[in-house]
Amino acid sequence: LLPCEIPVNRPAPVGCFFTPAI
Amino acid sequence: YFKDASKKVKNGLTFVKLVNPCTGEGAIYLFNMYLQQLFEIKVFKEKHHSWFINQSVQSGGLLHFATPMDPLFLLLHYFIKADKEEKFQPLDQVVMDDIFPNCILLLKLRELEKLLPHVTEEKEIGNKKYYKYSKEKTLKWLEKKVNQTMAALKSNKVNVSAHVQSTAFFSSCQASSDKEDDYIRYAHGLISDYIPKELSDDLSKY
Amino acid sequence: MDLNMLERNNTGRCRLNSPVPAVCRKEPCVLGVDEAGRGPVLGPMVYAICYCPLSRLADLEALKVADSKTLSENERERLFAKMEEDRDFVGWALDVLSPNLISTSMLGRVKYNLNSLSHDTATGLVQYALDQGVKVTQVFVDTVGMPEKYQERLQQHFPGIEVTVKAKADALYPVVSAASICAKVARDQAVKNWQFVEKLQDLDTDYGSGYPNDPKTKAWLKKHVEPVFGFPQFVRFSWRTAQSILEKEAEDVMWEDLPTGDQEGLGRITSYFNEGSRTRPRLPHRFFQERGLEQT
Repeated sequence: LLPCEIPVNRPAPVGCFFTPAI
Repeated sequence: YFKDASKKVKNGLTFVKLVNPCTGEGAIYLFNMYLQQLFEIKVFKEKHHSWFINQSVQSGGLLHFATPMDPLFLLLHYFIKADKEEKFQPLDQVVMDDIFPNCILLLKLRELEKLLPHVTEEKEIGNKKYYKYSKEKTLKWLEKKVNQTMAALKSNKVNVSAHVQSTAFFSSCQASSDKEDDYIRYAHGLISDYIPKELSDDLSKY
Repeated sequence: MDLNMLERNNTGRCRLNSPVPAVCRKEPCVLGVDEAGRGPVLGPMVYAICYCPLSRLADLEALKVADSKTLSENERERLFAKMEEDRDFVGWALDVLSPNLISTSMLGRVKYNLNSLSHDTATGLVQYALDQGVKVTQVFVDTVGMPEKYQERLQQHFPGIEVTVKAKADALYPVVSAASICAKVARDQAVKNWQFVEKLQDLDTDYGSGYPNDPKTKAWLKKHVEPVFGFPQFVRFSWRTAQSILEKEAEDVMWEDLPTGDQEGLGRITSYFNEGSRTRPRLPHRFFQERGLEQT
């Protein structure tokens, strides 16, 4: 869940750029 | 869990609009026909959120929660409404509602026979059962709910202290600072989200 | 220069330093401060100090650490190697500020601009030398922003030291030029061996000098912009060059604290008076409000 709104639904290279961390 | 339920029974899972027993307005519930279980749906709806879902971004940050709910809260709404007629009535004449016709789904619940005596007096005439709302039974039943809720609040370390404190900064030792009647007040408030206002007031006196 | 600490995590900042020459703890020393990579839109900015005893300044000069800007990359590396050989009287320390640290500082809710970041980094490095017991008596700094203000701030911070902040200090003072060489060698190496945390497929590393007006750099930015994630963290998002590409190529993003026109939910002030007309909806219990949960 992002703290911001990206007003589109689209593919995104989440695996490349987003490394979840606590 | 839900998916296989909907496979086993035709339209095993249905979203239905039923009454919100607190406000009398409509609300969305989830009915699991297979397990004969009612779920309330609450939505997390803060503005300016989006999701990363797998390799995509989805706009709108809604998140729906389905939580098992005791159907007696909904049945109680109809019993209280029918109580004005001051007489014992068959169930299918109590639980009817032209605004929310799907309320008859409640009559399909297996456990009904076990549930109703918590909130009604009943009479059997010619092997047909007739029911009448009983306030004192209901208050006793609600007291149990409040006690169970208090136990859950404690075990889940929910911050119930009277002074306003953001849950984001709960202090580790908050349990000690929360007094018993904070728990009772909080639990009563939570249960009151599922019962009409005047019953909530009666419960608070009780 | 061993930058593998940076290569392990290049999203913050990292401090590197030479051993402190024993003589620098005994004799009065002169210390130079300079940075490399202030202008580029790619890669880290590196702050460096270099120090040596006043008595050995001539030996440092003999290393031909003339104005570092006139030296080629190879000459700088060779000179740096020679300084490493002369570690009995020359010491250095670096602070490598990653592009991510620069971007998040400049774009944070509380702005921390590049000049402040630079000043604080330089001050931190001088303090580091003092903490290591180096007997610093003079500091020479290449100016960033207004020299007078910078000089005043540094002098206040280090009252017992004679501070000189001057433009083109790296051409005037060998110890500043030496610092500049350390900074440039570190930056060149960091840029050349940059470890992209993003696992990108068609990544090419032909990004030129990294300066905004370098056509290769501009082409590289255009090629690697990602509509949702912007750029790899190698890029300084706070740079105008990067921002203008994002404005054109990337998706919009709305944050809760953006001043949006529709302050819905706030009725007209009069509506708070005639209570009757506004049916105040019964609010859900605190438990739900605190968790942003509503009835459907």
